Amino acid sequence: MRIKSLQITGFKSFVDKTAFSFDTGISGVVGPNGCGKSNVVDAIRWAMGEQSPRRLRGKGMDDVIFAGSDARAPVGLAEVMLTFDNADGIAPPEFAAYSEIQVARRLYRTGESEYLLNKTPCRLRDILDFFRDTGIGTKGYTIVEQGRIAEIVSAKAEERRTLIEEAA
Amino acid sequence: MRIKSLQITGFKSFVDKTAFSFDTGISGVVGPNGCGKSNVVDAIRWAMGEQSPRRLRGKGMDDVIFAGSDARAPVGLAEVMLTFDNADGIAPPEFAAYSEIQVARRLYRTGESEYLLNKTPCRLRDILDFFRDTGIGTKGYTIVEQGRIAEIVSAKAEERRTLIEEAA
Amino acid sequence: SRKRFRETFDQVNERFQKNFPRLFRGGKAALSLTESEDVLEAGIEIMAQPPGKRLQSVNLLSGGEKTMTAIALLVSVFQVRPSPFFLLDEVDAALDDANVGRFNEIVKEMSADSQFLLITHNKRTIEIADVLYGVTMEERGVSKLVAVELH
Amino acid sequence: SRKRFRETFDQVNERFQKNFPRLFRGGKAALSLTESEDVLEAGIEIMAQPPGKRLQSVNLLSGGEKTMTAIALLVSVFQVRPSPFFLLDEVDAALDDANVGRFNEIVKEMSADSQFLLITHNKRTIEIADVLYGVTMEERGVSKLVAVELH
Ligand SMILES: Nc1ncnc2c1ncn2[C@@H]1O[C@H](COP(=O)(O)OP(=O)(O)OP(=O)(O)O)[C@@H](O)[C@H]1O
Ligand SMILES: Nc1ncnc2c1ncn2[C@@H]1O[C@H](COP(=O)(O)OP(=O)(O)OP(=O)(O)O)[C@@H](O)[C@H]1O
Ligand SMILES: [Mg+2]
Ligand SMILES: [Mg+2]
Repeated sequence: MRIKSLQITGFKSFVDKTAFSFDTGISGVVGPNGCGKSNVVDAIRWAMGEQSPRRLRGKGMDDVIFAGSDARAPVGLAEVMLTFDNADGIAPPEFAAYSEIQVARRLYRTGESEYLLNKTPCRLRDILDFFRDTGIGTKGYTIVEQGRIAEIVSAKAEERRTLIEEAA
Repeated sequence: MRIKSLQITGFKSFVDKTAFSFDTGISGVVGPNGCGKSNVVDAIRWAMGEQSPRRLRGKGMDDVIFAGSDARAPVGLAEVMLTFDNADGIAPPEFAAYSEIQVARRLYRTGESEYLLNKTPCRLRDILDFFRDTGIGTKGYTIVEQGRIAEIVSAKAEERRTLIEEAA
Repeated sequence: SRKRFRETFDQVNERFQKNFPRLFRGGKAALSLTESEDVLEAGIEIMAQPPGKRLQSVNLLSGGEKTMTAIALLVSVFQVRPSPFFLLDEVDAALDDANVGRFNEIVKEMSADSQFLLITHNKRTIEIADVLYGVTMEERGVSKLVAVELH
Repeated sequence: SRKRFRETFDQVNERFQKNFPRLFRGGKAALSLTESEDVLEAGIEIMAQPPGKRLQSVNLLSGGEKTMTAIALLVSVFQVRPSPFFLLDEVDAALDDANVGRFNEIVKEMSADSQFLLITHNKRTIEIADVLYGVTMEERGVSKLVAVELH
């Protein structure tokens, strides 16, 4: 269930709709300090159901909505759409018929959230279950945030359990 | 009060007596991963009176004594000698007459410690007072450990006080 | 379940004991469970001994050695329970040239079965990418995808 | 004492407000004391706004931006209360080429008054050193100083 494409609008520094189409193999993301590379990873985490603003470097979840710049006003909505290729069939049984599965998340500055699975509105719970059933979690080893690789080694023994638990 | 020379024997990976003679200006320390660069900084911190083994990446203070290698047996003593140039006269008044001030620290695997100021045995307290009186602390901004530069920014507001307190 | 956790742990441990010496070109390492009545409460200890060195607390390792040890463990978990994709943000920051090369080699191998997204500033890591996405802020404060190069 | 802390804080803040825009080629930043009955209990908040961006929580800054902000603060403390020496261990790890250059430039300036020991893997930082100390482990597990080159 590799990532086929990612579309980001109004999420952090990606105010304008930005589309990434990913292939198999190795994709490198490069650019100067502060240009938005880690924000791309944050967008993927967020679409996968990340609930802690702190893990996205924010204070509140509304911190992920584009806050404006010199020349631009803040916006009222952050949206991320993540499309998966289900060719390897590892998606949960109810999605077996789909060759592509799309997960979308929206957050309005008013505080309302929307979640969609294959364009059908659902709850955050359904997004989290979807990923848990495919074995991909935001807590495991799938995503290694900037500056945190060595944490696996300097962490306390109990904290390291999650690594094995998510794989078990 | 710049560092004039540093001599390390039996401290972490520097089992053989190793002498660094430092000049004014910028000294670069280079080498592959794991070769001992950060251990040099640990040696300087330790000679300045660092009391927490954790801040030296150890569990107990005896972790700083050379523990052996493939080919070498562990040793029973770690010693670091730090020599300062007092040309700028910032050393405490009682040292005003000295153009050079030497601080030495030893730790025996039996647990005994020795501290020396200009080759005169003293207590850890005297070493700590000496550095405090010159305004150089191991907690302030004088030493930035590997991986910790950004901590100043991600730290809690109360933790950042030390930076100003040490300078005040 | 206890049984599944124990089995997964043992499989990851077996791989870790092979992957560490491979990444370090020698030495040895292993995982162990801390003392606990219930295996579901036990913590996981790491023992890691780079080639030629004595076994000491894993915290005494250097920055680069800790990163390589962590990579050895991540690769081991991956081999037991492959994830369809891996997002790695500047994990090569603490590595010297030789270790960047070893990290890149193992990523190239794993990329046959898994999709990788690598954020990096490192010229050597950039070379192993099949595609490069360049992100910039031509307009200040606004991120833009400006270049997609195929290698 | 309260008075001295307050004075030092103000002096460091004044410098920080100049050093940040210098290192970021624009933008603004400032320190502030958290609400507290007693100034000796107050914490220190950092507000940092890179050029062209809006002011947000300092935690939202990128890895490189956090490092540069920290450097701006350290330089400010140094200017108020110079230390005879500075030991910096791989502080350039998260910086891109342009920022490594700016970091090097400010270190070169400060080195007129302070002695610097820089541990680094970065080729550009290596170039600003007056002397280079090479550490190796020719014999495994044993550190040795093998080269001292003058530039
Ligand atoms: N809600 C938001 N609105 C606008 N900009 C934001 C928002 N949240 C974060 N940013 C900006 O995004 C930038 C950080 O981006 P990011 O962490 O992706 O950088 P990066 O490319 O990973 O850089 P580095 O190489 O230094 O790690 C910060 O400058 C921050 O101001
Ligand atoms: N008491 C000790 N006896 C022997 N070796 C030790 C002792 N304490 C630490 N070491 C060794 O020192 C090495 C770490 O050295 P150090 O942290 O200085 O490396 P480094 O040059 O900074 O590397 P990096 O570039 O990865 O940060 C470890 O491999 C560790 O095994
Ligand atoms: Mg980043
Ligand atoms: Mg180091």
